[in-house]
Amino acid sequence: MNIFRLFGDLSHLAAIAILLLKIWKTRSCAGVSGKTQLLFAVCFITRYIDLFLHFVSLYNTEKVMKLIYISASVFTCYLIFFKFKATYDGNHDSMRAEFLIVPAAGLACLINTKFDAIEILWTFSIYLEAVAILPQLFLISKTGEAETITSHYLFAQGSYRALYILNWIYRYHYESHVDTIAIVAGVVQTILYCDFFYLYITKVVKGQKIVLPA
Amino acid sequence: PHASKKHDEL
Repeated sequence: MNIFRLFGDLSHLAAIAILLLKIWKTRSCAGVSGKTQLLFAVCFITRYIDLFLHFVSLYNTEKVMKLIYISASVFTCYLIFFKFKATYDGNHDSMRAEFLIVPAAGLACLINTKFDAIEILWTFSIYLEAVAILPQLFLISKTGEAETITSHYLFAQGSYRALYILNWIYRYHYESHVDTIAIVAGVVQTILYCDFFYLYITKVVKGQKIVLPA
Repeated sequence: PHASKKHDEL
């Protein structure tokens, strides 16, 4: 474990917590893409499938973190699609998730480190996570604005994988550890946030709201 | 560098 990965995971936890708090406190999921949250839930379940396959003694933090990620993302989907369904902005959350899931699944079968079920699921989860934020960014571009709290969520969510890139550089240099698939997907994922990062740093930090077109 | 056998990251 290194500082970059630690802060990356903390940033990821913060993102999940910010979104849950936003929905719970405002009792509304306006401005939140339910499809993105569904895709994240799929990512966690397919990536941490080993938790279900053989019983895990919750002795180490990694197992606990995996359970937190899975339960929090499923609970967020429950809030969006059931509890606060009336506030779900289905008209603007219109990006076809199939256009993300099918290519990720296809690519996972073509480019992977080992052709076995668990590894393919893990690879699918990595590829899907890289594009899972697209419906959320698409929704913001359709509504033309993002609530400040949602911007903080996106900043934390985007920072997590950006910090992981620093973690991979660190591990390459000090542990000569390389996980090419995760690195390439992580770079693509972070690049998708660049436009938002620019808006966040030039606007939200100054207390303004993000309104598109910028 | 060696490709990691087990994925040890979240």
